[in-house]
Amino acid sequence: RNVLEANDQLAARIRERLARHRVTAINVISAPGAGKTSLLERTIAALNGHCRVGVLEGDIATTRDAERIGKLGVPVVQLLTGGACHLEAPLVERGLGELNLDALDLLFIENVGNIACPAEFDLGETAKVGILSVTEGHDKPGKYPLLFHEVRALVLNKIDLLPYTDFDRDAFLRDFRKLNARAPVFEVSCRTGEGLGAWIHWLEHAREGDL
Amino acid sequence: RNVLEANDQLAARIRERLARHRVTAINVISAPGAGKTSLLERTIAALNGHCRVGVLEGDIATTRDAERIGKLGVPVVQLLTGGACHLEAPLVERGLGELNLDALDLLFIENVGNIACPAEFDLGETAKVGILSVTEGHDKPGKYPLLFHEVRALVLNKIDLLPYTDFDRDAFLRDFRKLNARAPVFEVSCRTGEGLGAWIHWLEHAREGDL
Ligand SMILES: Nc1nc2c(ncn2[C@@H]2O[C@H](COP(=O)(O)OP(=O)(O)OP(=O)(O)O)[C@@H](O)[C@H]2O)c(=O)[nH]1
Ligand SMILES: Nc1nc2c(ncn2[C@@H]2O[C@H](COP(=O)(O)OP(=O)(O)OP(=O)(O)O)[C@@H](O)[C@H]2O)c(=O)[nH]1
Ligand SMILES: [Mg+2]
Ligand SMILES: [Mg+2]
Ligand SMILES: [Zn+2]
Ligand SMILES: [Zn+2]
Repeated sequence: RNVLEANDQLAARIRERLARHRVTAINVISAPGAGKTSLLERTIAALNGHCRVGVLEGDIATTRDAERIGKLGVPVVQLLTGGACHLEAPLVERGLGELNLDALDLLFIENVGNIACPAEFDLGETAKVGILSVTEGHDKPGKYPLLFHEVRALVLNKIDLLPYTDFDRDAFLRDFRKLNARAPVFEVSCRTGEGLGAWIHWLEHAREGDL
Repeated sequence: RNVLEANDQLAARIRERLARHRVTAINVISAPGAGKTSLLERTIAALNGHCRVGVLEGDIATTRDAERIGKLGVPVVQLLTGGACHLEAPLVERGLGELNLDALDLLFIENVGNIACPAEFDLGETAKVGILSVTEGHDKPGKYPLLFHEVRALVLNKIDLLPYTDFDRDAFLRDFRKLNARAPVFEVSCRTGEGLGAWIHWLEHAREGDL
């Protein structure tokens, strides 16, 4: 309990700092390989020029994701957790120290690939966004409820694979809506680019503080 | 640190107990939706009659996985972690209390869907087995190294989806072999049944204490 309290106090200070610099921060959470980095690659390509984007990359090991994002020419900082399966506020604060917040409009925090505990830790973000890939199965909201309850938006990724899975959209939506009545669901494919327009549009609203 | 010590002492007692009853226990670990329950469904159907199988199902919420396994007519106990993203030895010990170990040859422990911390907790198992689905990406061994280092066997699942992904088998194997020189890799599809024979054969060796 004390860990969460100290974390939450620091998260509140981070949130104030981001607000002072008028930076909208999105904490992106999913299981490993659901497509967090792929979504960021597509999103940054679509937003480039419209707004100034930065990324904090949370991982247990390697700098591979930061390297992928770095190729797109936006500021990115790799945060290595040293083994922990989720990001906490102190590491995010350290990462912010390496970015020029006055030169950013939108900050993505890619969390460690884990569908469970990252949803418990406030990082000072404006909103949590979850990603579920259709290959994981439609039962995940019921089985891992916290994330789906907490998100302000949910991206359903890899819809290009729907024909080869037994993913049941209705069962998924029924379970998700029991946990979260408001969050929009964006059905996308980061491989084909399908459906990304509505997600980009939502981000623009998020930037205007209009969630 | 103390948590792990207490856990390890109990795990050692569980291991002795399972050995006394000549039960081989496999701790099955993967990311959410990689196919743990699907692999168990296929495995139980293939083994039925050859050996007596039981299952402990670890989850954060719902009894859905235990219900799927229960339909196959084998003893199954649902373990609910109350929010924790991994199983620990005390919950496993409680689950064992609900099984007749003298009527079992092979016990599967399906861990909570998480590619990180479940690999840190000894449950008294004979061996940890990991599952990676090709849709998660070939970079997972490098990015989430502990599990891949610890496993005695690795199942690469959903190979029916290979044609629709950018999964690079060579890159995956190179990274995996840096972490684990010995563990066999079974390339399977729980959807089509392809490749399951070699996995079943390995289990029969595991039962004879011949890993
Ligand atoms: N078919 C298909 N594959 C996708 C899609 N989006 C991502 N992928 C693939 O899914 C795998 C994982 O994608 P990443 O973007 O690395 O996933 P991630 O969530 O960032 O992974 P971690 O950071 O390691 O947890 C890669 O092989 C991607 O090419 C999609 O829409 N369709
Ligand atoms: N295409 C394809 N889909 C598969 C395969 N194996 C499992 N699936 C699908 O993958 C999804 C998840 O499978 P599960 O067996 O529930 O995965 P799990 O690892 O037990 O999931 P959790 O227990 O919730 O972490 C389901 O929709 C399965 O139908 C496979 O070999 N190929
Ligand atoms: Mg990533
Ligand atoms: Mg399961
Ligand atoms: Zn964690
Ligand atoms: Zn955990």
